[in-house]
Amino acid sequence: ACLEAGHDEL
Amino acid sequence: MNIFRISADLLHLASFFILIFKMKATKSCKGISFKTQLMYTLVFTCRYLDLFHVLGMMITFNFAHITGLTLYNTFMKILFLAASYYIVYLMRTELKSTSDDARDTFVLWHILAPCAVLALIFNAQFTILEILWTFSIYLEAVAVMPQLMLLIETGEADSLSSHYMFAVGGYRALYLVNWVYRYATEPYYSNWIAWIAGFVQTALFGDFFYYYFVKIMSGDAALKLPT
Repeated sequence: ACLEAGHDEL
Repeated sequence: MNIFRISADLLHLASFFILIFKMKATKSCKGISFKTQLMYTLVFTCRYLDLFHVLGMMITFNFAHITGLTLYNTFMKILFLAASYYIVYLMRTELKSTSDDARDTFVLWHILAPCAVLALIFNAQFTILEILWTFSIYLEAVAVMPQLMLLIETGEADSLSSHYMFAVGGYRALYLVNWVYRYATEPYYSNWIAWIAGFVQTALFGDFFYYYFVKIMSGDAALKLPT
């Protein structure tokens, strides 16, 4: 879920 | 990871260093809204809670999910948290006597309450981490309001403050470009929450950018705003 859109960004 | 995203993060990082440099060089935090800086610490605290998860994996040598991007993100998150807390610390200790609290009159509940309600209604998943992340996205979009009000009340900003505002406002504009680029090149569905909030955030800097570029064109030292 971390790599879900936006979550792999700052 | 793309050039827009990297340059956005570096511009954001630069904004911290510009502000810290300015505060250290002038030994003053005049014209800087404490409330906005406080909101930024709240934004990063709510957004980067996954740091505990990542750091937990690292100290237990569970590197299965640790990628280069994770390391980059973790490093930057720690930097952003440290810088934003350091700024708030400076404003409440060494530079407290130069604080502009009297003119920093924005009522924080006017942004905290709506962001909290919105985060409870519009989110991707109804979990604590996701709601706090969403809250941080909404809050960051409006966190600059106290600073903008202070700037308008002051009527002008010295060059370092205007460069700081340009960096803070510009980084999210680059994130918008990053989202368009990712949408066009990756199987990446854009997170419409971050997109709308990012658009609002950038729009709030709109008039500031206008006066900033007018100042750059006219070569003025200080940024003049209509009082």
